[in-house]
Amino acid sequence: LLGKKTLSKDILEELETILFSADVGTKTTQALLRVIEEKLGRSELKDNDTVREALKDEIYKMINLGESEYKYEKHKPCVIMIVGVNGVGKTTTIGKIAARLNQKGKKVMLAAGDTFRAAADEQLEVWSKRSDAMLVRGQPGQDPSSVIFDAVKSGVARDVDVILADTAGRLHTQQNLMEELKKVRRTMEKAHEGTPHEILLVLDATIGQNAVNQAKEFNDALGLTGIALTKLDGTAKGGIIIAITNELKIPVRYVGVGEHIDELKIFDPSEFVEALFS
Amino acid sequence: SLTSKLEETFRKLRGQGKLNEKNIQDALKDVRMSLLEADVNFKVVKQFIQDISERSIGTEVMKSLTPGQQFIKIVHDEMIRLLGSEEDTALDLAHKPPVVIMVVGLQGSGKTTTCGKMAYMLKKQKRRPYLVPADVYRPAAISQLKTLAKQIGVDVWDTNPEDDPVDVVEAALSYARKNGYDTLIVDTAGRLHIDEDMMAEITDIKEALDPKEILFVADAMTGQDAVQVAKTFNDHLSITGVVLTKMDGDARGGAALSIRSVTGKPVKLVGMGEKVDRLERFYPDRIASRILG
Ligand SMILES: Nc1nc2c(ncn2[C@@H]2O[C@H](COP(=O)(O)OP(=O)(O)OP(=O)(O)O)[C@@H](O)[C@H]2O)c(=O)[nH]1
Ligand SMILES: Nc1nc2c(ncn2[C@@H]2O[C@H](COP(=O)(O)OP(=O)(O)OP(=O)(O)O)[C@@H](O)[C@H]2O)c(=O)[nH]1
Ligand SMILES: [Mg+2]
Ligand SMILES: [Mg+2]
Repeated sequence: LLGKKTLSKDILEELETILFSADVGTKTTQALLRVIEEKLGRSELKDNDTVREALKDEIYKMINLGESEYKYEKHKPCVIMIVGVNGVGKTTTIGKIAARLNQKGKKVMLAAGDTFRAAADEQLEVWSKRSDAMLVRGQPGQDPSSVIFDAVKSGVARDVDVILADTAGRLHTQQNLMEELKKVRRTMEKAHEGTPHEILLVLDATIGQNAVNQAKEFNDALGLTGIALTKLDGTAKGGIIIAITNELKIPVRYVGVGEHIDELKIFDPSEFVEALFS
Repeated sequence: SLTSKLEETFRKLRGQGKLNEKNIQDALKDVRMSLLEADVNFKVVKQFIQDISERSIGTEVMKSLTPGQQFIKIVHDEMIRLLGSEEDTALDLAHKPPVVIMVVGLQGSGKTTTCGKMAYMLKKQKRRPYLVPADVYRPAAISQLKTLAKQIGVDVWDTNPEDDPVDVVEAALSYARKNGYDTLIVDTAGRLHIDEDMMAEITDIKEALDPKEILFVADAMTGQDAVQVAKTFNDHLSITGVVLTKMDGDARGGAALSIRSVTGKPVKLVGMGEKVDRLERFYPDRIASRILG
């Protein structure tokens, strides 16, 4: 007799503005608002604060997978493969992680797996110096798999704690390049059993819905175990990770908040949710 | 696809003769969802839907096309109109040499690569371009542009990481003028639109160069943030055009509409790959179809 209970038009519009503007996406926004409409009572749905708090809780549940930073002590050497599309911040994030591990007394090695892009190895070399990490690099145009194979072998021999393997940026739509990445992964296993222990996808917070495609494709190809969300120091909110963590169950490990070596934070779901609504 | 969704929506319009506010509500909703999924900015979508609504109300539902197809044609044509006509997408190079092209944008958008591509393109057009690395911050940025310059056989200024970018561009411009280069392509550091110091720097670089082209380089997969970023860069610099990079991916590219909408400036070039020859002119009809899905 009363009809389906729904959010008031004003509250709905306000929330859509917040969520759409944060790149949460239409599907996820609609799903979230539907959950709120089912959960809350008729009078609660008219109260802005109650609705907002309920929404924050729902988002928190979707992004809190209970495990932020990877436990690098689990393996020695612990081998991490860093992947993602062009320009998202892979190389810079590796430098930051290396510095963080170095500060904790870990012996870190970087593998210059981008043998394609102009000055990619030089860029990683600067980061290796800044983070006091070892560097293994190859020749320009060399098969990235062979560079990474050498790095893993060398890291094992030199009793390194963590090996961070950089790879060239590539679009998930480039079949041959995705195959190249699968080969890199297989090669790591050949160099040292059980590796890579972590495959980290780097996503740029300024990217829109294409991030979901990226996550799906890289996950299908490699099996991702973590995400690093960069450039959150800008005005983009990175709402795309809500759908990604909820659907693919891949935890966000880190957030990048600047171009400097110390501008890396461990992902904090409640902080992320607050920032969405600020 | 949007077309099939609209066909379904318009099946109910049979025999209604004219499009009116009431019968196109569902159709507008379909378009709205599709544009949001394509990353067109939320506010830009709102305005676009309003324009479409005004344009299509009263239109005869033509007998030659089904209502769905006709409606899509209205939407498509409106989008192409908004994305800009094809004439103003040429680079403005008809000036006393050396003509300066300055490239700006967020971190990682593809500026350095685009500078290399433009130098390659201009060299093929029998021009004598000169590349200037003005990014002294990013590790190996200077080396990256120098490597590209060497690959394509174009001369490049020997910037040092300790140099001041304003001094660099002034010296390079003067050198280019004295040595007969007709085009100066200046690569700048990626920067946040909210970084006051860096926005002040880019304004100083602009003043030192008096560029005829200030190209805002944006990643085709940019989301809702495209509006804020583009507006700020445009407010500070009065950009003359936009380059959309990484269009060889499957991003719908709604940022193109957002950026054009908020700046009024044309998309001039499109990056279609990592290699130096992967730069194309912008074709509004191609991206319109892509955004609409
Ligand atoms: N503001 C900001 N900039 C960042 C952040 N992370 C990386 N960057 C910048 O983004 C740009 C690209 O970073 P890279 O590390 O080269 O990205 P990449 O993914 O390795 O790029 P490719 O190897 O070319 O695919 C650089 O200018 C970095 O300084 C961040 O968290 N905030
Ligand atoms: N697939 C594809 N990749 C591109 C395109 N344009 C640039 N890239 C890649 O995007 C990444 C970033 O390019 P850069 O030229 O370093 O970007 P940038 O804007 O100079 O970066 P910063 O100087 O750090 O701000 C590199 O891996 C490029 O090869 C394009 O049109 N398509
Ligand atoms: Mg890199
Ligand atoms: Mg650059």
